[in-house]
Amino acid sequence: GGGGAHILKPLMSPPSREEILSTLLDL
Amino acid sequence: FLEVAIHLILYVREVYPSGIFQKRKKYNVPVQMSCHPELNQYIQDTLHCVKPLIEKNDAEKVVVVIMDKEHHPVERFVFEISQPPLLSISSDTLLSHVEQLLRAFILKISVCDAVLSNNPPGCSFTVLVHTREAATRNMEKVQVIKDFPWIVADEQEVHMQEPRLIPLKTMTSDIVKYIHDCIDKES
Repeated sequence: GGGGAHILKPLMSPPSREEILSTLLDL
Repeated sequence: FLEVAIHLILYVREVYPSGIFQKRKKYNVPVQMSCHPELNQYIQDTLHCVKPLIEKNDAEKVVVVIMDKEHHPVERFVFEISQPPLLSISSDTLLSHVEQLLRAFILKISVCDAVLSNNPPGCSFTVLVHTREAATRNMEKVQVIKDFPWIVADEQEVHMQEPRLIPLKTMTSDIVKYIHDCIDKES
């Protein structure tokens, strides 16, 4: 595999807005 | 440059609370950079995997996609990348020229919210890489090393209905950028 043109994305998602907000509240 | 651009896009388009961003100076212009370690690591890991593709001219486009709650793209910041032609000018001249262009582009991103409609609440983002033929093998190595796997994007994350094209900046180094704005994002 790995031959053709593809549109790739990272498997993992970035931290969500909610996750970021909750860590801000922890500080 | 892509790192600075992604931070600034996330700030300008309010994907994350403005409290996590700090003003810094890049290319002699003020920009907003996140100081959230987890988000910064994510952006760094992403670009670490993209870099070898760009260097080998295997990446056709790098796209920062803002998605709504249902993971439908509402905006795409598109960085079309092509190798600069062989240049006869000195590297110093080229460097200062490219720096000027990057500065202009950063300023364009800073004010792009004036030409974009508001995004719905609860948006997230992803980075898509459009690879050229036979490019994925180069990425396979780096994603294993970094433990940061990449997959083929789903159709719903790629497809956007009737996007409105907003050109931002064309650089003579052939890096062309524009935004796709979804017309009915608030419907």
